[in-house]
Amino acid sequence: EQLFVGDQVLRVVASSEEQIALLRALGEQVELQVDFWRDPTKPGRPADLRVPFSRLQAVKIFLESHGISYSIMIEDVQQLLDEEKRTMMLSRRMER
Amino acid sequence: RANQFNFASYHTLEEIYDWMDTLVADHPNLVSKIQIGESYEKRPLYVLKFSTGGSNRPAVWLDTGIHSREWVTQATGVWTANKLAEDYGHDPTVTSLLDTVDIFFEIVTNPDGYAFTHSSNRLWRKTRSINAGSSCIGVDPNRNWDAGFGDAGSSSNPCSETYHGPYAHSESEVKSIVDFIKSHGNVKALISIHSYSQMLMFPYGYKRTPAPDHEELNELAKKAVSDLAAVYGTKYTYGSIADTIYLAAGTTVDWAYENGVKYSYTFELRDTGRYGFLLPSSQIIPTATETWPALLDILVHVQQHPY
Repeated sequence: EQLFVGDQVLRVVASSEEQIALLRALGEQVELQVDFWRDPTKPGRPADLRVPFSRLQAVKIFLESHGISYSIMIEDVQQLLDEEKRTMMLSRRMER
Repeated sequence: RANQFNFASYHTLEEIYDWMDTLVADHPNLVSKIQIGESYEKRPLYVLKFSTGGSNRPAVWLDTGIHSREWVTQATGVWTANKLAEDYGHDPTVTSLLDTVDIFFEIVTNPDGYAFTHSSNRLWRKTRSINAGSSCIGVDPNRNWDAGFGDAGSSSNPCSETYHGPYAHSESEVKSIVDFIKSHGNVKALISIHSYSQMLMFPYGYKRTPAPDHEELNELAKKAVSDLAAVYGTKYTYGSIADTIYLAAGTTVDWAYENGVKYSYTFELRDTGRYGFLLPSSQIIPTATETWPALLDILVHVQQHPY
C-alpha cells in the first residue's frame, strides 16, 4: 500500500500567464513528483498540487523564488486517508 | 432493500456491484444490468439500464468515476441511480422522462482504477493497463477518446497523469463505451461526471472554436448551475471546456459531440471545502442532492428537444 505520510497539498494561485506556464513546467519535472489535483488554468484561479514530503522543500523554494503565492490546503494527506478509512470501517460495522 | 445501503458512505467495487443487483431486484420492471465489456484486468463493465419499454428509444448516457480517485462521483452515481428508480411512478417529471427516454448509467467506469484506490493507492486516477517500454502504469481514460487525440492538454509520457495512451480507444474501458453508443445509435445526450472543481462544461475541449450548438448548450448549462446553486448555494462555473479550464484533447464529451450526441456535458462536482479528492463522506448526499436538479434540467431538456 502506498502511504502519503507528510505529503501536502498546496493551493497555488498564479497571478499571470507566465506563472501558469511556470507551474506547468513544474509539473513536467518528473523528479519532483508533483501531482496536480486541480490544474493551473487562469490567473487568479487556484491550482492544487500534491507534493511528496521528500520534495516539499524544493517545490516551496521554486514557488517562492518565482513569487507564486500558495497556502497549505492539506497539511498531511495520510491523516485524511486514515480518517477516511476509519469512517468506512465504522459505516460497515453499523450496516452489519 | 436497496435503501438498506448506506448512501452516505464510500463503498468498495464489490459493494457497489452487489448493490446494483439489489436495485435491479427491487425494480425489475424499470432497471436491468447489462455488461458492455471487460476492463483491462478483466473486471466486468456494468451499466444500469433504466427503461420502461419500447425498442431503441432515445437514450441518455451517464457515467461516473472514469477517474477512479474522484470517489464522490461513484458515490453520487449510486445515489442518483437510486433516486431515478425510487422517483419513477412517484415524481411526475421522472416518470414522464422514463416513459419516453432510456437512461444508461455506468457507475464505476474505471473499475480497475477504483479497486486499486481501495487496495493500494487511494489517489490513483488512470486505468491499470501496462505501457510497453515504460515502468509506469495506466492511461488517462479522459484523454483516450478519438477527438483531437494526442493534442494539447494531454501527455505522451506514460508516467504523466494525463497520458493519452498509445492510440485512441486503446483502453477497453473507453472502447466499450464507444462500441456501445455507436451500436445503440440513438443516444441523444451524454453526461460524464468528475470532481472536484465545481464546473459544468460542454464541447469543445480540444479546440477553441465554439461548437455549432454553443448557444443552446451554454443557456442550458446556465440554468442547470443556477438550479444547482439554489439547493445549498454551491457556485459552479460553466462554459466550453477550452474556455472554462484549458485546451484538453481526447475527452469523452468531445468524442460524443463529434459523433452526433448534441447534449454532451461534463460535470466537475464539489469540493466546497479544502479536501479535494478526499472529500468526507458526510458530503456525499449534499453533493448528490444539489447535483440532481441540474442533471434533471439537462435530462428534461433532452426529452423536450428531440432531434
